[in-house]
Amino acid sequence: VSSRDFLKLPIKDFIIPSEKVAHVQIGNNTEHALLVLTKTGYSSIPVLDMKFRMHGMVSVQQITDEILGLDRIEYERLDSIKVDDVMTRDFVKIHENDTFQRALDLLINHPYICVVDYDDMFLGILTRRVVMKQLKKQLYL
Amino acid sequence: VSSRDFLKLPIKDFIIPSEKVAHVQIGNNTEHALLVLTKTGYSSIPVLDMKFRMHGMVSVQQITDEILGLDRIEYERLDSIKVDDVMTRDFVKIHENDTFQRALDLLINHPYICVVDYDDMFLGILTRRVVMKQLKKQLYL
Ligand SMILES: Nc1ncnc2c1ncn2[C@@H]1O[C@@H]2COP(=O)(O)O[C@H]3[C@@H](O)[C@H](n4cnc5c(N)ncnc54)O[C@@H]3COP(=O)(O)O[C@H]2[C@H]1O
Ligand SMILES: Nc1ncnc2c1ncn2[C@@H]1O[C@@H]2COP(=O)(O)O[C@H]3[C@@H](O)[C@H](n4cnc5c(N)ncnc54)O[C@@H]3COP(=O)(O)O[C@H]2[C@H]1O
Repeated sequence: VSSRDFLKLPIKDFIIPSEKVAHVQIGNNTEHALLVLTKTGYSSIPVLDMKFRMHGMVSVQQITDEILGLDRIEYERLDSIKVDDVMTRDFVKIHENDTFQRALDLLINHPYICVVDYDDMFLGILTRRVVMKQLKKQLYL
Repeated sequence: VSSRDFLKLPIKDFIIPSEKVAHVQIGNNTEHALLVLTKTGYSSIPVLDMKFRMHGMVSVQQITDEILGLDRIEYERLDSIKVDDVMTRDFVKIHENDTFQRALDLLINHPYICVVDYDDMFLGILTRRVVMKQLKKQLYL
């Protein structure tokens, strides 16, 4: 495949589907979110609602930053703060028919991007790891 | 540049030099490490000694995982645990004369890799972001 054709490929086949993506729900508190993040080992995950619509992305750093007091980490506040108040609302998103080139441009500055349909329904994520594997294949042949 | 030649390039010019890399020292406690990680916004950083020799890599997840008690996160234990006890000691490393191809192979599974000289002295890091920018350049021309 020429580089040109490769870059024009839709990202559809490279998406990690929603059922495999760890996430939390809006309304959950940051203590729950931190437990999910720590147990799954991910540093950032999507925030969805019960209809699987995307609302934001939340990271360990956003949560810890929120409870960093003047002289200690105020972890007792975690169960009273909602993810809604610390998450990133203006996150980067992509559609399943967007091209590999578009994905590559975005992944240069983001470890993963959320894939949504035209109703903002969460379909899955596209990660640097998956894209780099494809780039390697493309370059090694 | 042909793909073949590009992949054979040494990684030297793409290294983020040690003076620009956030890190902690062996012997530091995990409370200090968590503060550095939260303030710099990085999810994982190298652990060095005073001579800038590499000892390991420590992440927010390793620290939080360590203090996850049966019914709450035991933050008060952080100042009594050393980074030495939670860090990854068998981390991935690369030399400055290794090739781009070698770096790409490693970065598929690691967000960054530490660059050391033949005495295990820390020289800097190579990140997915830097490598993906180069891959993009290589493919778009
Ligand atoms: N449980 C695990 N098993 C194997 N390798 C693991 C792993 N957890 C992390 N890694 C490795 O570490 C990289 C960075 O993970 P991080 O959690 O910071 O950043 C992740 C995370 O924020 C998100 N992510 C990836 N897979 C996810 C999933 N199934 N659910 C939710 N978020 C996910 O996408 C980012 C980039 O992921 P990517 O795969 O490119 O890159 C991953 C992967 O190479
Ligand atoms: N302060 C900041 N400014 C701009 N963008 C930021 C940023 N912090 C994080 N990012 C973005 O998020 C990505 C993942 O960062 P993370 O801290 O999980 O994972 C980072 C971190 O563990 C480490 N790293 C990168 N630069 C570092 C530095 N100067 N000192 C220490 N560790 C560094 O290498 C991993 C991969 O970095 P990479 O640049 O490929 O990918 C970075 C970058 O695209």
